[in-house]
Amino acid sequence: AGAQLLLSRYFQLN
Amino acid sequence: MLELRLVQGGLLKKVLESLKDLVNDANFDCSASGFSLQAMDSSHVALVALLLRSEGFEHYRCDRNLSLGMNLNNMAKMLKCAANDDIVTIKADDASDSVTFMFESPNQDKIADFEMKLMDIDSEHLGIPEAEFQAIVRMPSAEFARICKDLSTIGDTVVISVTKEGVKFSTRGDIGTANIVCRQNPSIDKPEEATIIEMEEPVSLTFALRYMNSFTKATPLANQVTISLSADLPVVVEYRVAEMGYIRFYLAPKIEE
Repeated sequence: AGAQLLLSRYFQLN
Repeated sequence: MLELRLVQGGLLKKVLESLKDLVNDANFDCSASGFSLQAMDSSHVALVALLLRSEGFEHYRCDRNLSLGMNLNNMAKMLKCAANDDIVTIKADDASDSVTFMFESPNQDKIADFEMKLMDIDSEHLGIPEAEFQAIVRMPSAEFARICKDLSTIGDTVVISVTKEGVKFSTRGDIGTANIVCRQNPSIDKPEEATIIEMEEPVSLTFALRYMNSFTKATPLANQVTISLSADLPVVVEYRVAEMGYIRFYLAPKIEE
């Protein structure tokens, strides 16, 4: 049910 | 040289039990300020951030910043050999490829040391900005665990909706639907049983229950859990680790396709 978003959508790699 | 002595060794056992199913390998970062970890699960959907401040240790020596790469399952196996009331000391030399866990019984009649090989881990460190959340729910951690467990028998995802009426956890599956509403309850006599909702504006987000259930492995660490929600951010599920720090789980939401 629905598409899973990834953390990279919100947080930048340091 | 690193030497960290934690009188409440049981806390470290509980921390590892709450991490090991989500993350296989991770770097523990040791600095003068504390012992910390940040790691994503293999699918890059969830992230765990752990902080144990140096002041929480009975003895904390960290001559220079060190990153200790460990297999969390193996670390958990070693810590399982400590009794819940043992004092745990973590030791590592600067150039060493191993770490030693020393377990002392409270009356000092039994002392054990376990040496574990370290690993080289290429970790991806994410920058997590401080954020304002639209809604913050504090509730008993056991209640949250129960809700996630119950709902996962019916559906795969949970919709968490916060309104001024309370916080609603909903799921839907082949056999039917379920809705659980928890209302604000300040519970002044027993603060550990309180449910407190701070809401700037209503918010509703969908999450995979598989991850939420994994986060609730941290339930033995704290009586209360804090769930912070915003429409444009991953949810943060936080458990305090005694007075010394926290374990925070971040989970990206699911959206309608």
